[in-house]
Amino acid sequence: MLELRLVQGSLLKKVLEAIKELVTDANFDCSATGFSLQAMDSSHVALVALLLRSEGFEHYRCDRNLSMGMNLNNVSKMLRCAGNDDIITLKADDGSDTVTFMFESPNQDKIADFEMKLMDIDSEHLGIPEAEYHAIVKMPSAEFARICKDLSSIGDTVVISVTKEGVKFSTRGDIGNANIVCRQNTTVDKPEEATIIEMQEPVSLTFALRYMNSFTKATPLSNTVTISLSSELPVVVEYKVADMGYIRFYLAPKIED
Amino acid sequence: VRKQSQITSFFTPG
Repeated sequence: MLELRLVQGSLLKKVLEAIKELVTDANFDCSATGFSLQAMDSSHVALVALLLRSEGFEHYRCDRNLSMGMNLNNVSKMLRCAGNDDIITLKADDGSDTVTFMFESPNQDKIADFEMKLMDIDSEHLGIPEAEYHAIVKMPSAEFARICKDLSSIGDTVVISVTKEGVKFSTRGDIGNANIVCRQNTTVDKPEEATIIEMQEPVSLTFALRYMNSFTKATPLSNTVTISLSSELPVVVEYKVADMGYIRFYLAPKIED
Repeated sequence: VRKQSQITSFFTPG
C-alpha cells in the first residue's frame, strides 16, 4: 500500500514539466526515504536524479519498497488536470498495475481521481560516486536559463570555464561567437539573486547546449541553480524542490577525440 | 574535434 499526500501539489506538476522532455519512460521508486527517480535520456548522455524526501509530504505511507514504471508524458497529462493550488495524493495498492492521482481543491469542494496504467520498464540503476568538485557556481536560475537560450541561438555547444575572474559561458557558430562572464556578486538585495563561485581550481568543460536548455525546464522550481564542475566528470545542474528534495541533472562532457 | 561522451562511461551500474 502506497499513499503520498503532497499539499503543495504544484511542485509535482513542475517536476514533471522539468523532466518529461529529457526522459520518456521511468521508474518512480518509493521507499521509507522518499519518492525518487533516476533515468537517462535515450542517448545516455544525460541523467536525471529526483528525490522528494518522505518528510516533505503531509502524509507518507509506503509499506514496502515499490518501483512504478510510468510514461512521463502520460503522467504530465494527468497532472495537468490538477489545479495549481490542489493537494495531490498518489495511491497504489500492492501488486496493482495502476496508480491513482487524487486532486483535492484547497477548500475541499472538488475531488478528482485519475487512474493511470503502470508499465514495465527495464532500467539500469547507476551508482553516482561522491565527487569533489573543482568549482561550484550558484546563480539565479532565470539568469542561467537566459544564458543557455541566448547562446544556443549562436552555437550548439557551450564551454563553461571557471577561473578566479568568474564563470564564463562561451559558444561559437557559423555566424560568430559569444562569451558571457558572470562574476561573483553577493551585494544583492535578496540572497537568491546572488552569484556565488566556490573554486578549488580552474576548470573548463564543453557541453551540448541542447541538453542544458532541456535542464532549464526546471527553472520554475527554484530561484537558484547550482552548477558543479570537475574536469573529466559530468557536470551536475541542481535545482532544489522547495525544502523537500532536488532534481539533479548530470551531463556528460564533450571530450577530445 | 570533440566527441560526445556518455554518462555510462562515468557512472557504473550498481
